[in-house]
Amino acid sequence: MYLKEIQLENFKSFKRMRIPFLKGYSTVTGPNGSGKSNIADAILFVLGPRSSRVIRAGKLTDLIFNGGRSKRPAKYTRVSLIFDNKDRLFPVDADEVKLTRYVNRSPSVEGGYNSYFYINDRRSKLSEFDSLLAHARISADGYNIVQQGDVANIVQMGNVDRRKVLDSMA
Amino acid sequence: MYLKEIQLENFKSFKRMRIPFLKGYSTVTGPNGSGKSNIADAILFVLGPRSSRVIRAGKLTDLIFNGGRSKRPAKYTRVSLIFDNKDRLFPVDADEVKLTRYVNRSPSVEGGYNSYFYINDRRSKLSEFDSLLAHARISADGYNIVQQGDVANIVQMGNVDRRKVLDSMA
Amino acid sequence: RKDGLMKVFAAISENFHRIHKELSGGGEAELVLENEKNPFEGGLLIKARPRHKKLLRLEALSGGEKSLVSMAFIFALQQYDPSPFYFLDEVDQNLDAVNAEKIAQAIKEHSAVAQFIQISLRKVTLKESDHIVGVTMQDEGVSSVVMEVGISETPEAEPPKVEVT
Amino acid sequence: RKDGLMKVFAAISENFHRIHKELSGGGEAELVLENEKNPFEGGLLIKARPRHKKLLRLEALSGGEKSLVSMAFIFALQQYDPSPFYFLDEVDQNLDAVNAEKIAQAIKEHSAVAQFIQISLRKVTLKESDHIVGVTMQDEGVSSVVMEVGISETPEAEPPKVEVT
Ligand SMILES: Nc1ncnc2c1ncn2[C@@H]1O[C@H](COP(=O)(O)OP(=O)(O)OP(=O)(O)O)[C@@H](O)[C@H]1O
Ligand SMILES: Nc1ncnc2c1ncn2[C@@H]1O[C@H](COP(=O)(O)OP(=O)(O)OP(=O)(O)O)[C@@H](O)[C@H]1O
Ligand SMILES: [Mg+2]
Ligand SMILES: [Mg+2]
Repeated sequence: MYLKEIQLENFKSFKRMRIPFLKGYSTVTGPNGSGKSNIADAILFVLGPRSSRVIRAGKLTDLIFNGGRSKRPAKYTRVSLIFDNKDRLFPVDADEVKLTRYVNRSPSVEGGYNSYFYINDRRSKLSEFDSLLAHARISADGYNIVQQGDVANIVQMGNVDRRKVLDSMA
Repeated sequence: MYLKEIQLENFKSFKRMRIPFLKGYSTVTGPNGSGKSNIADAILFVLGPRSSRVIRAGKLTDLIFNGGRSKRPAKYTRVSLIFDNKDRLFPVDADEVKLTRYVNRSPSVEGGYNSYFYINDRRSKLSEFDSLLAHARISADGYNIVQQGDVANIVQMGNVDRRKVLDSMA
Repeated sequence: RKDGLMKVFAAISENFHRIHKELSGGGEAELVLENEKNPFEGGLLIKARPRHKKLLRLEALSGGEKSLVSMAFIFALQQYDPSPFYFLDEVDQNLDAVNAEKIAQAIKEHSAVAQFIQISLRKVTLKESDHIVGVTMQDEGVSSVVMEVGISETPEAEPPKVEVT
Repeated sequence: RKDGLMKVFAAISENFHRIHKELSGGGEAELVLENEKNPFEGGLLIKARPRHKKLLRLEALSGGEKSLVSMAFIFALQQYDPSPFYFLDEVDQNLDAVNAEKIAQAIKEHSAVAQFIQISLRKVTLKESDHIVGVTMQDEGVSSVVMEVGISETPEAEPPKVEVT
């Protein structure tokens, strides 16, 4: 099981992009503000729908491409994570599992947006998503995904907050 | 006016050391934990007796050399800052001005320590110190001395705290 | 509930002690529950003694020493409840070249059993990894990605000046 | 009292706008009082628009973009009330090589009228300075200092392995 590819459409500073990843140890580099941490936010967007880990955004629609300098703001964002599933860690009978989250601006709805989930392009419920992730021991909580600044926070956080990290593992 | 030398005796990880500085632009480098930020703390120790800027210590006696791995803890610490005063920015008629602060452990005294100030090796009151520093526009408040982590704090601090930085300049 | 937490605490603090010793070349660090009888009434403390030094309050450690303590804590959690993939964003910011390299080498070792993706601006880190992905913002406000950027194109030299594919 | 604050605010926000533009190669940033009529009732906001991008909430900026905003604010304060000497501790941690160099060049320029002492682990910064001081901890738990360390002995290569004088 490993993350093979991330597909981004109108997610923060990414318009349309496929980012392939290989097994083993990959690094991501580039100038300040180029969009590196936005990739971490894209992963959290899909894996952590219930997660309290803030995606540096006020509201979910802040994640939709705002047009950059001169383009028009987009109306929706879609992010897919494609996992290699040859070892069937996800209880799905397929060599690849594609987890997709789609959010569009919808002023008429309460909250101002719609949010949909897909497993291998089939619409599914959040609970299906949750159970799939739990099986593969992939979680947006804990420290599988370490955001920029988390290292300093661990030392600075209060002792009770630090204990709560262990509570969530118990 | 510039800082010509720092003399440290039993200050944090420094036993006895004279660090000369030159005019213009100097950098300080070295491995993690080698004692670089302790130099910044030594400057704040002398210049900021009233300053709220914490010298990463719980109490003042935490600044006294604790013996490292195998030596005995020291009983006192003394730090002197030697400024070039050829331009007479300090209202003292001397080409050099040496500002010294001395603190020793003294369990019989309230607070557990004594703290003394010296100007060119003459004992002086804290108020004399203050007025000298004000004349030369050297202050431990404001951002003349930027401690490790201050850069991140400026963005993360609350809006009212940030305004208070301006209040102290008015 | 208490038993669950105590079991997690015992396993993670053992990991933490071992990993911190490795990362810091011999330092001693430990996790301490403020209230062992009623753990939910208190918090979790970290005490650390860098190599060749006395035990210190966490605040008195240097920036880099604190990062090593944090990384040891993160690795201790990760090893207690392993996952197939990990993502780390600029965890080497405070570290000098030697410590950044140590962390990268530890990740390289773990990457034999799990996938690691790490964002970094430091050359010492990038050269430990198997693959480097470059991110740039050529077009106004729009990010793009280039695979397999060479080391010489990395930030310490210059940001990747690459043709966007 | 209010007049005093408004005068300080006007001068510093002008410095801030100019300095941020220089450091970020054309970005727009401004200081905004939450309550202009009664400034003491509200706080001080920062709004920033990196070059070629839309105006963003401060939280949505990247780590490096936030550092540039902070440094512009620090320089704006320093230029309002100049001092004969300044001390900066690892202000270049989040910056890529290009931005770290820009900050170092700005410091180099200011060092013509005031003394600057800067702690840094980054080679791009060290090479801009006139003098480099090395700090090491050879003896157990005791720091010592070496003057005029050469660039090749700096951290990106290896920590200074020098004879302690
Ligand atoms: N909704 C959005 N639409 C367009 N661009 C956005 C949106 N949200 C954030 N951004 C852009 O993303 C940029 C931040 O990118 P990111 O935080 O990924 O940078 P980074 O590569 O991690 O940089 P650093 O090395 O400084 O941490 C911001 O400058 C902003 O322009
Ligand atoms: N009272 C004391 N006596 C002896 N040593 C002390 C004392 N207080 C602090 N120290 C030592 O100082 C060290 C921290 O030094 P400092 O913070 O200056 O490191 P640094 O060079 O800035 O490192 P970094 O690059 O990680 O920020 C601690 O590891 C501790 O051993
Ligand atoms: Mg980032
Ligand atoms: Mg330091």
